[in-house]
Amino acid sequence: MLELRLVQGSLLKKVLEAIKDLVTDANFDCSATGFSLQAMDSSHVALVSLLLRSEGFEHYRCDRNISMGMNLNNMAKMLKCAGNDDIITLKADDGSDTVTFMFESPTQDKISDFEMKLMDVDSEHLGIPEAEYHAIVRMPSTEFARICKDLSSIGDTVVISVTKEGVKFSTSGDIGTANVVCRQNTTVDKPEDATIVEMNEPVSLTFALRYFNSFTKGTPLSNTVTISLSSELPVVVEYKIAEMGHLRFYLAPKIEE
Amino acid sequence: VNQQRQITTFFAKK
Repeated sequence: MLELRLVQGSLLKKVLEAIKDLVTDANFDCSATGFSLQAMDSSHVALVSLLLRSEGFEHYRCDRNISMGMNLNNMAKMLKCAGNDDIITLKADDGSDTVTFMFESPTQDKISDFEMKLMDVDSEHLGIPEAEYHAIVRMPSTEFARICKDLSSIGDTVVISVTKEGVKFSTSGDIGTANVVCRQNTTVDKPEDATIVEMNEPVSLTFALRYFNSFTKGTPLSNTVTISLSSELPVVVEYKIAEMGHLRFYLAPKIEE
Repeated sequence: VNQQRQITTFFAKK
């Protein structure tokens, strides 16, 4: 028996909107720790890792570890039927091939349930090692989304370089080149508007911009985004999910042959 | 030329 009640149901709606275009089918894993997902895109270039900790749910019952295969597009369709202020409860019986999403309006005057078929999803879990990153950049998530969108109108790849000066995003294409430099800036009214550049070693890596643009669909989840970079390692783009966990995107770099 | 790597090059299967 599985029963997870999430008062801030909009979080789950936002998570699905953030990942449904990158990953088609995935297994949601449920354990005492929380509700999680790890999945790669079809080309195995990017990886999504979601964690919603059990403590973040108002009610969390998961009698035994289970893995539920879902088509994310279908799940997103169902969650779109929940209001932004609705409480969402996920329910599944042992051995059942369906999951039920129950939506309750804040005033309890409307209660809906949507039952979705589960599916078998072949997925390989990858071990993500703890890494010391050469550089960690924290910036407003909307700013990062703006940069990715702007640069993708000029080129297909972005070079992200972190130096003492700050973080530089560069691209080039048929029509020309573009460089955006963000300097550390902590003299802001609100902490979420700060840009913080922590650098242990200078680092410069090249990535496909279209993946970054897909990751920025996580922007509604958090005011800030953290970008962790190390030479010849996948970059981590992380959106924290307030008091619950995180949505992390890993992207393999392009490396000169 | 920069070649796109795959995630599985960096992270091993569990």
